[in-house]
Amino acid sequence: RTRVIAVANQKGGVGKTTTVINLAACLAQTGKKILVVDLDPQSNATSGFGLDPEDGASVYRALIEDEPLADRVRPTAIRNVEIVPSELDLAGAEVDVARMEGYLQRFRSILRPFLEANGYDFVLVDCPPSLGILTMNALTAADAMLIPIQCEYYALEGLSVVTRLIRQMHESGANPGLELEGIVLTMYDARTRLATEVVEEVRRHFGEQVFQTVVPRNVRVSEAPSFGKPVVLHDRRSSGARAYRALAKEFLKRHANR
Amino acid sequence: RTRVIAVANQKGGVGKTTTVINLAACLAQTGKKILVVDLDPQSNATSGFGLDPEDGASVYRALIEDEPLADRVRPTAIRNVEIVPSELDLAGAEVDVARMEGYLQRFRSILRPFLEANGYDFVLVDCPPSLGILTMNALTAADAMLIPIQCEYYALEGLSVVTRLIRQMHESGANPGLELEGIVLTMYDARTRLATEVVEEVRRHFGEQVFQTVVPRNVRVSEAPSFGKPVVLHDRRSSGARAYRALAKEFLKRHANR
Ligand SMILES: Nc1ncnc2c1ncn2[C@@H]1O[C@H](COP(=O)(O)OP(=O)(O)OP(=O)(O)O)[C@@H](O)[C@H]1O
Ligand SMILES: Nc1ncnc2c1ncn2[C@@H]1O[C@H](COP(=O)(O)OP(=O)(O)OP(=O)(O)O)[C@@H](O)[C@H]1O
Ligand SMILES: [Mg+2]
Ligand SMILES: [Mg+2]
Repeated sequence: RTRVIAVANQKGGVGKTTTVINLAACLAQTGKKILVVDLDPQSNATSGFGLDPEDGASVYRALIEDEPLADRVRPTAIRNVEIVPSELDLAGAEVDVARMEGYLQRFRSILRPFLEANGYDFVLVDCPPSLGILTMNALTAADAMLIPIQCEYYALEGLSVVTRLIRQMHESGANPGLELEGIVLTMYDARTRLATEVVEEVRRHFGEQVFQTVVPRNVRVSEAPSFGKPVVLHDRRSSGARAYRALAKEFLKRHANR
Repeated sequence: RTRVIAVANQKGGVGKTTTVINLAACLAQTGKKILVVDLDPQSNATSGFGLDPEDGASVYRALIEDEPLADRVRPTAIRNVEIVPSELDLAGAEVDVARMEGYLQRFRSILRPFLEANGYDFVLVDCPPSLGILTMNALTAADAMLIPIQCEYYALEGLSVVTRLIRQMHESGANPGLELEGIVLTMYDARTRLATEVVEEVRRHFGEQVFQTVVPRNVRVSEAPSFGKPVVLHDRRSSGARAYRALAKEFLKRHANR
């Protein structure tokens, strides 16, 4: 069975897209079949794989008019990674979907049937930096939520909101089975005391739920999108690439014991 | 007359909150009276001034039930800076306000009368990282939009969306007078070629609309919120503080010629 993971955090710029792109690429290199869904109207995951946003190709019309998802899947340059790209109109989906019956279940109702007919191991959904309709749709459709956290002060404040969200999904019945896949610490800068304090604080609160792998701040990571490639392909020896490979290994180990 | 400036960019983590806090503090030090409005449910601007989010104190109930804004203004530790704080419920405003008559004008209709009766020089509105109802309300109420841009690749992609927004505000009649206050380049890391490329590209496209002052990436800036203070007070000699003081000077020079 395909495991659907929503990569979400309402705090902006914490590494959601970077984690989706690089985790997808690393999992694919181990032979796993990956589908990435870009639910962010900014379409950074789409361009991070070297594709252009494509009018009509995003989930937008599938959410609004029940058009099949299968027509929207595009190959990427990476074997075993396919993507449903984003488009600008997706921003309009927030208002349009909000007015529909069962508006939280729209994405789940188009994704689940599609997955029955296709053999992906994992689906990674890149969410926009908000807890609006698109992110809520991703969390309702997902088996688990992966939360990237920047090693910065504001990151700590947002954490309680995000974890409360999982409880809300359970209590409201929107997705009683939603798990926490884990918390990934990103953009760690060893030269600052603040970064170490954030890591210690997050580990103290969340223990085992925090991945051991910490992704360092590394300029090769921020350069990679300008080449339309994940950093694990742009510069495989960089500290950022090594960290994402280690994260993928740790991620798979958690699933090996399933 | 008070000038209302919405600090907005749907790209997350680009320095919107940091720019609001430090520009407000620097303008206040020159004697200007500043009101900050925290329109982001994450309430980073609120905590960046050392305040706690306060249930019932945000614009939320003012937007929904026409309660006066005056009861929601709080002093900060900085002379000449007051703030309308945020609260968690503000996230619910997106859906509630969307269902109201004239939902884009809600914030304008409560802010403008309030400003008539109070003598602020500038209002700085901190927007969430999205182009949802809260940001659209801020842009409808504002005289101008200030756009922070991170010196990173994804920042370039988002720029065309944000500037298209001003045209949309004009063409739709929502705010025909909305100006571009300027574009501020933030988190510039001189050690990377990418940062220089982004600066050159943005200046090539937007010329004079880009502030000369570029804010460098500086750890003292990211430490400041953990002390509940703007960097210009936390460490006034840091490169981040010097840059925000220079930005405020440049900002005021633009208005001296008005
Ligand atoms: N480990 C890292 N080292 C250096 N730069 C990084 C790292 N991870 C991400 N970045 C850069 O930081 C910026 C923010 O990352 P990214 O866009 O992945 O975050 P996001 O959470 O998806 O943002 P948004 O909230 O806008 O969707 C990008 O410019 C990215 O290239
Ligand atoms: N010049 C700088 N140097 C170093 N760190 C910075 C700088 N400016 C901002 N930061 C840090 O980068 C992170 C993002 O900045 P900030 O929160 O101001 O961005 P934002 O655009 O308001 O984010 P959001 O989209 O979530 O509202 C914060 O942790 C902040 O402390
Ligand atoms: Mg993203
Ligand atoms: Mg902010």
